[in-house]
Amino acid sequence: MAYVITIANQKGGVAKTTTVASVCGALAARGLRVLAVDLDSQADLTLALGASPGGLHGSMADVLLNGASLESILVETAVPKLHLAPSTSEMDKVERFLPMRSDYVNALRSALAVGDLPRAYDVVLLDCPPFLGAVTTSAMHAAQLLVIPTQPEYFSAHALRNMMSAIRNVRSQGNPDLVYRILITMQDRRNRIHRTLSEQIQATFGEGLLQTVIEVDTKLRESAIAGLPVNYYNVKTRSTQQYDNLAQELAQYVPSK
Amino acid sequence: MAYVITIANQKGGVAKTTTVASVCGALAARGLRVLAVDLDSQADLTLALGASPGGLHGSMADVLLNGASLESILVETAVPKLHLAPSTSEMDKVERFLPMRSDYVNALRSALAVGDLPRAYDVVLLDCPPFLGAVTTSAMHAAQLLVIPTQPEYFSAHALRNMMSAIRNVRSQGNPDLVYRILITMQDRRNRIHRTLSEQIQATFGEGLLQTVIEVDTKLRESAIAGLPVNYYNVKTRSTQQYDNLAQELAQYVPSK
Ligand SMILES: Nc1ncnc2c1ncn2[C@@H]1O[C@H](COP(=O)(O)OP(=O)(O)OP(=O)(O)O)[C@@H](O)[C@H]1O
Ligand SMILES: Nc1ncnc2c1ncn2[C@@H]1O[C@H](COP(=O)(O)OP(=O)(O)OP(=O)(O)O)[C@@H](O)[C@H]1O
Ligand SMILES: [Mg+2]
Ligand SMILES: [Mg+2]
Repeated sequence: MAYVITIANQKGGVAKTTTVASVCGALAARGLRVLAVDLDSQADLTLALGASPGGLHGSMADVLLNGASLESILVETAVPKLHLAPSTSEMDKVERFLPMRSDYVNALRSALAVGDLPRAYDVVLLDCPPFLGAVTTSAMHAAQLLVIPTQPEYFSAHALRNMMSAIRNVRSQGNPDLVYRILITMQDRRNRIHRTLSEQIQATFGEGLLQTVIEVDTKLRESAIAGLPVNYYNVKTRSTQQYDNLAQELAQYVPSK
Repeated sequence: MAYVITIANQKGGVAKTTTVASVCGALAARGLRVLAVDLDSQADLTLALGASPGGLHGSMADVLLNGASLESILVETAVPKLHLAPSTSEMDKVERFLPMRSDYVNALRSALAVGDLPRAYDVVLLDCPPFLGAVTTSAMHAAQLLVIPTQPEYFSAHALRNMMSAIRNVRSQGNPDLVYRILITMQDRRNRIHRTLSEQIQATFGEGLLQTVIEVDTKLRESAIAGLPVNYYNVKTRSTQQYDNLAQELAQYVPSK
């Protein structure tokens, strides 16, 4: 049974997409069979993994709105063992029309349970838009683990309050076992505010915070342009090491076969 | 008649809120009567101007869903001549229920035209969530000028394509005179990708790009925590000067009284 990790945060620009792409690359390099799912109409994960939103046979909008099977829209990436369920700007329609279905919160959970999919992958990672709407809610219902990337900055730290109440809602409405973990991203060690806020988040969330911290590394910007996870773009750079540490930490949550 | 500037971009974390707070501070310091409107359920603009989302008499959700007048929810800020229409997490409901009204795209334009409001302010600035939904669409219909903050990074540059098609839709559905201008934000001069992508955006958009470029400045992070626009927090810092230049550039669009 594939283990589902959702990467979400209402706050924009906190490295949700960068984290999904990097963790997928690191887990695939460790031999796991990985599926990356792009749920954002910006289609940044689709770009980050080298696919072009214009040249696809289908997207997640077809799966969630038109009943297409997830398997029918999958594309391979440059990385062995890593497949992508791509997105296009059509996903905007999903946000609007999905809530009209009575059982919409389970739309993703059901789509991931169809056919061979659950046995074909060890881990599935879902990238969400910066909006706590129907799509992100459905992704939180599909997940065993929710990772919340957070910059050590004021607005990001404040956003954690809304995320916690969203988690309480999801747990009471159908996914009681949802575990969350906060991930500090884009940290600049030299910045006083970053140090102070990281300490505050650590003090407030304790166990709820992942050990790994991801620091600022411009190679992550370059790897996005190259359409590759950072470990396939530059093995030596700091973020490749840090995202590999993160993948190891997350792999501990994945039940062994 | 108040001149309405909407600050929007589907891409998250590109300094939409920071730009609204900073431009409001700079215009108020130049003697203009300014209204800042927070349309994001994260309520970051409300925080950035020193108000606390918990201690309010009302919010923009009351105006857009429950028919409250905008004047009834206004709060003063620490800055003379700068008032705030605050937000709370209730704005999530607006995104969901506003589209059920037949004429929802004009909801904000109408709310801003009520009572003394149009004569009470010279400029109104609208801060939008990182999502091209009903709220941002309504804000684009209410505006004479749309400013699109953009980081000189790959995903941000890509987001401009969706923004351009959103502008085309708004122009054909009710606001034909909408002018847009792109603003480069959070630029790091030392970073090669930032330099390259800024040049590409300049080459692609020419006149559509504002002259002023906002560079990285950690004083902007500090001023957000202090609940003050950066020019009221630290007069000498680089971003105070750059946002003042921007305010001057934008003031040229505001018809003189
Ligand atoms: N550790 C890092 N160091 C340097 N740049 C980074 C890092 N992580 C992410 N970035 C860059 O910061 C920007 C924001 O990251 P990203 O787009 O992944 O965030 P996001 O949360 O997915 O944004 P959105 O809310 O729009 O979906 C991107 O341009 C990305 O390349
Ligand atoms: N020029 C700058 N230099 C340094 N930090 C900045 C600058 N501009 C913005 N920031 C910081 O970067 C983060 C993102 O900015 P901000 O929250 O204003 O973006 P946004 O587009 O409003 O995000 P969202 O999409 O979540 O609404 C904030 O923590 C802010 O304090
Ligand atoms: Mg993203
Ligand atoms: Mg904002």
